[in-house]
Amino acid sequence: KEKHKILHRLLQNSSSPVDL
Amino acid sequence: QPHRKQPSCSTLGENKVVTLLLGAEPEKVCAMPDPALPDSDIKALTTLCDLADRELVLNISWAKNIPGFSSLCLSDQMSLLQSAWMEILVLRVAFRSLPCEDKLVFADDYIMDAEQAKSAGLLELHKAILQLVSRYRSMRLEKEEFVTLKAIALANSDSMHIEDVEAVQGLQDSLHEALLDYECVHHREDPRRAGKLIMTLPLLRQTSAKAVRHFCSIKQDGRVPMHKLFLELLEANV
Repeated sequence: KEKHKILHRLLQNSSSPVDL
Repeated sequence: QPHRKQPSCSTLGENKVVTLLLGAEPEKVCAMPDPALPDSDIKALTTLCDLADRELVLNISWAKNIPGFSSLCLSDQMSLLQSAWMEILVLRVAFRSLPCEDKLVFADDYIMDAEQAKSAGLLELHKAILQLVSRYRSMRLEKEEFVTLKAIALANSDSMHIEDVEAVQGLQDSLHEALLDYECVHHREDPRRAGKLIMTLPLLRQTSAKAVRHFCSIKQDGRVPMHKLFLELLEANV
């Protein structure tokens, strides 16, 4: 999971859509 | 005897899942190739990798809006996206390219013909995606079908790391049901249309695998700058 930090963070981010 | 549920056509003619998927579609992204750089294969590939990275951010946000996806555990959400991210990108390019003959619409401001693809070293990939486009064009793929098929590709990504197989199966079932329901209402004349759409998924996976392999070799070459999310997902597929 440590290898996939950005995907993990974007999925956890509750605000949607994710800001670019 | 297992219970066999026939697709029940929704009375209003609108499937709720399909409507939600239409509403979840990401906005368009512009490629904005750097005008300061001279045209070259590196410039084309840099533009495509940058575009893909920005689309990926939107696609992750899109996935969270697929009915049922956010109920999966975080680890399974990650596994599905790690397996299917390129299929989603390729399917989006294929759908955008439907109105154009022999060209791939990576973005409204970035449309690539075979000559340009050849210069960028992408001719094989260009041909492969065009094969998919021609398949969808001959079927007259509709936006409702495209959004549902894209969600099915994600839910059906065959990751080897799924923890809750039943939950993922449940998501596949509800999306499959939505496609059957849509076709039952809108394409009564062709009772096999849903099946025909599902039968395009092997070509989508094959094309996507080709794209991943190609961009992995570009990454190893080291001449094209790539953003972190794109790199992270490329590495997930190695």
